[in-house]
Amino acid sequence: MSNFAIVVHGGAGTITPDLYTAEIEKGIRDTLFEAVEAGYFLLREGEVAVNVVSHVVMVLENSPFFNAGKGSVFTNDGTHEMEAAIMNGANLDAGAACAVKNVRNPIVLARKILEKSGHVYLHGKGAEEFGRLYHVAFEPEEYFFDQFRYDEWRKIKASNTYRLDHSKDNAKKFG
Amino acid sequence: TVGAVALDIHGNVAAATSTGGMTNKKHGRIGDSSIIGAGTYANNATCAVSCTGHGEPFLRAVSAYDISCLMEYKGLSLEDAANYLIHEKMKQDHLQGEGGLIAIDHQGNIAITFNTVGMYRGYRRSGEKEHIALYK
Repeated sequence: MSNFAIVVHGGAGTITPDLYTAEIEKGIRDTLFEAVEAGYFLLREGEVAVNVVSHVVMVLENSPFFNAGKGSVFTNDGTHEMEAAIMNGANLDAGAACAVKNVRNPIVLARKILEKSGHVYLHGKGAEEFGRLYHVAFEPEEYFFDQFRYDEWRKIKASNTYRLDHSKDNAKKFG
Repeated sequence: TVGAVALDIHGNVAAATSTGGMTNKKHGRIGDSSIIGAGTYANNATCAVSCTGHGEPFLRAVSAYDISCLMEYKGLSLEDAANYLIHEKMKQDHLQGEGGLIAIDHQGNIAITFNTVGMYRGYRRSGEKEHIALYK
C-alpha cells in the first residue's frame, strides 16, 4: 500500500441539498480539496503525521462551511463552545480541549496541550488560560458568526432540543 | 465536525478532530470528538481514527479505540473493523449511532465509512490523485 496518505472529513449526516446553494457546495468541495492538497504536500516533503493532521484540521477550522472553529454552531445561550483532540500514533501522546470559546483554532490549543501541559485534557476557562500562556490566537464573537448557522439555531432556540450539524429536522430532545 | 488522519513516510500515523458540537446545546455538553479513544485515536501498531456524527453513541461505544482493538485483538482488517463498528454495532438498538469515521493503518490502507446520507470527505495517497466527495 501507500507509503504516505492523508484522509479528511467535514462531518457526516443527513446533508440536505435544499439547505444550501451551489455556491456553498462549491465552497465545501474547494475547502476539502485545499485541505487534502495541503496535507499531501507536507507528507511528500517528509513532515510527520501529527504535524500534518494539525495543519489540515486548521485549514478546515478556518472555513465557515464546517462546524468547527470559524463555522461552529450556536449553543443554547448564543455562543460558540468548541472542542478538539489530537493524537500521535508514534508514542500515544495526546492533547485535547473542550468547552472553549473565542479560540480561533481549537486544534492548535489541543496541540499545545499535548506538547506543553503535561496533561492530556483541559477544559473551559482553564484551557483558554493555558492557550493564552502559549500565544494561541483568540477571536471576538463576531468572527464566529455565520448567518446560516444563526438561522438554524433560531429555529430551535426556544425548544428543549438540539441538532447535529448535518441534520435536516431530526432535532433531538435533551435528556 | 472536521477531522484528519495521516500516515507519514516514517510509518507514523496520527489523528485530529475538531468541532463546534451541536446546535442549541447547553449544560456544557461535550461530544466524542475531543475524547481520546471515542472520537479520536492513533496508534502506529494499528491505526488512526477520527469520528463524526451523534457524539453520545460514539462516546458510549468508545468507537475510535474499538477499531484499534478489533484490529489488535481480533486481527480484523481496518476496513472490516470500520464496517463492523459503523454498520453493525452502531445499528444495535441500544446505540443507534448516526455518523461515520475516517481511518488509516500503518500500511496505508484507508477506511471512509458512514451510515448516514452523506459525509464530506477527501483523501489522497502517495502517487495518486485526490478524491473529494459529499454524498453516498
